[in-house]
Amino acid sequence: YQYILVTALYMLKPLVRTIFNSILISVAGMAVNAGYV
Amino acid sequence: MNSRGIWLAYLLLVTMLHVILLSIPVLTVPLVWTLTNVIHNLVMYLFLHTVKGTPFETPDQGKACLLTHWEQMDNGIQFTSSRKFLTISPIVLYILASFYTKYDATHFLVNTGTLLSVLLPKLPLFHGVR
Amino acid sequence: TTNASLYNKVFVEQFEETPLLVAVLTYMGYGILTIFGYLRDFLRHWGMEKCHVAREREEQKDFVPLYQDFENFYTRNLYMRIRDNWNRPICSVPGAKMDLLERASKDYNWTFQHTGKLVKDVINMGSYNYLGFAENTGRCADAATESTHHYGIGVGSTRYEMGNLDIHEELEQLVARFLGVESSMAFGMGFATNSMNIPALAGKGCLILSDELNHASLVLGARLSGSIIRVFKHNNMVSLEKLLRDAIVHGQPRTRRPWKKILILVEGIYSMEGSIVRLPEVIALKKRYKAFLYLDEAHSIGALGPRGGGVVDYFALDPKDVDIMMGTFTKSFGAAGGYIGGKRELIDYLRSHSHSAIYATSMSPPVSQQIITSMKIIMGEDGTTLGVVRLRQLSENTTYFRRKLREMGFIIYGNDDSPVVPMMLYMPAKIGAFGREMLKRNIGTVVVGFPATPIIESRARFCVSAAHTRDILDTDIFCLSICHSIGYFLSVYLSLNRIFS
Repeated sequence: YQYILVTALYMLKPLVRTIFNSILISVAGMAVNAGYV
Repeated sequence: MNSRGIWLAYLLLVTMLHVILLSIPVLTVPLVWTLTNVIHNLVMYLFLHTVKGTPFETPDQGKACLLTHWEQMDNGIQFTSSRKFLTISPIVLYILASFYTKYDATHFLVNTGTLLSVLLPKLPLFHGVR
Repeated sequence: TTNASLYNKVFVEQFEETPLLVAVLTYMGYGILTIFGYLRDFLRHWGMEKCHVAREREEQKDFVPLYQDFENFYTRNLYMRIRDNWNRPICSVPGAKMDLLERASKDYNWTFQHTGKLVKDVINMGSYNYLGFAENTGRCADAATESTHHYGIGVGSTRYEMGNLDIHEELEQLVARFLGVESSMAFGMGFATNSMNIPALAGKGCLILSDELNHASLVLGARLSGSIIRVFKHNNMVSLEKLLRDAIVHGQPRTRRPWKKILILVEGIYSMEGSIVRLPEVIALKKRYKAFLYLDEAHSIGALGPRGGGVVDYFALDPKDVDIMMGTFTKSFGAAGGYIGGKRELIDYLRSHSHSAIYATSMSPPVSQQIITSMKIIMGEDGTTLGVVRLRQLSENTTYFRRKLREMGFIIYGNDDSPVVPMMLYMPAKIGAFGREMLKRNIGTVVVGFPATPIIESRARFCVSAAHTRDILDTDIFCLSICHSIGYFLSVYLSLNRIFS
């Protein structure tokens, strides 16, 4: 609840939330990977 | 652009853009810096110098409709702190990008071109010029 | 308090700064919404998402565009998603409690359907009903009903032509007595009282000094007048004095002639900030620099002061120091319309020069009667102490409600004595969430966001009323504390004052 409120996803459709979360997770994954490398 | 924390948010956004580009495995560091600079300048040019009007209704009888965001800032007063900050930040990014690309000619040309595209519209003599 | 010697009481006003983390997260939220707004506009443009907004037909594409589509970017991409919080249909009198018509939407608030059910006894924290005269029973309602039978409901002409009734005369004399001025004039619409009379008072060669957070009607009236307008920072006397000095030293632009007149426009209570004007200082400045003062008491008349006489009564000042006393009957008298009070020659001048007197139909008699009855109750001329009781109840409710919210750690703006209580929410999604959560608990609140407020100052705005009993407020505060626990993780409700204390 906090997460979707703070990122304002609360106001977007579930599909858009999925798009946003997948982008966020992939970017975070890449950043972690790059950090590790 | 004067409200509290917006400059910090802007710097965080540019930093986040750079980190995202850095974490793409295939990109080299010089390429990442040039891409950061180019994307930053493109977005800045789009939002500050291309889009006209306001994304909401304003009670000024449509006066803002024909002005870009940069021209609407501080009611058109030049050399305010926000304007100075937004003029200096692309220059700092350009200097960083030039340094990290080891002054390679190709990168230098691309970076200089995009820097000019966001610096020229900021000059007071281009205020309201189409 | 600066210039404390001018004040007859302690002037406590707080505008706690937005925490930096919250500000950055708020910009991030707006950034995410804007990016996805552009994405959805792109999908609409290529027909991949249904477009609900009105647009020109294909054949009209070559004409000048009717809709500046960027101008309603926020409306269609941000406001639509949470607009179930606004314009809720009510089907009862907007008293301490009210009944809402329940509605549902299948397409993310583009269209609504009534479910046929009622949300009954919703606690009304949104309406301007400071003294609780929004009632359909009691003395005011009976008097209004009687005058409806006697006069009918409308007047088919303007004041200037044939529309002056004895009830209007009675109302204006009563208002003059209530304000403590020589004469007054009543108008059928509050907004028009400002926007149609300021052009009659100022014109070319005049200077209008306006507070930056003045109401749209004051802004429109100032613009219509054709005067030069300069804006000073909200309730900031240093900024106002600087503008006054510059105006007098430099005179008019280009010609450098002295200004014909300088008119200072301020409001008694600012309904979005909950702040009270620093009237003693404004009056001291106007006397020193020989300017005129136009005081808009839309919210403060009836809601402030031991006699309900507004901000002049609250600071125990002389009404004659205010050149033009304006106010409305909407917020404290359960009616509609506005008035202007002042010297007799001013009012006589307005009677012959005001747009409203010449073009607008006169005030409806039952509305006039509602105002007369409620004003007599407030003045105690009805033989009861109901007016005093309500004034005291409002003052106690205001102090109690503000103190409780502050103790809970919410960030509250404005003056401690102002019945308008803005509670800060900051992020765009919280505007929608807060309004919905409160309605789930049977409380109707008003939430306000950008661009009606600065981008990092979205808020919920509570309007306390004398009609609220202590247990209603406790219910409200109890629900707020539930919302507080919901919002606990958000940690933005914890004002720095509380953390330090």
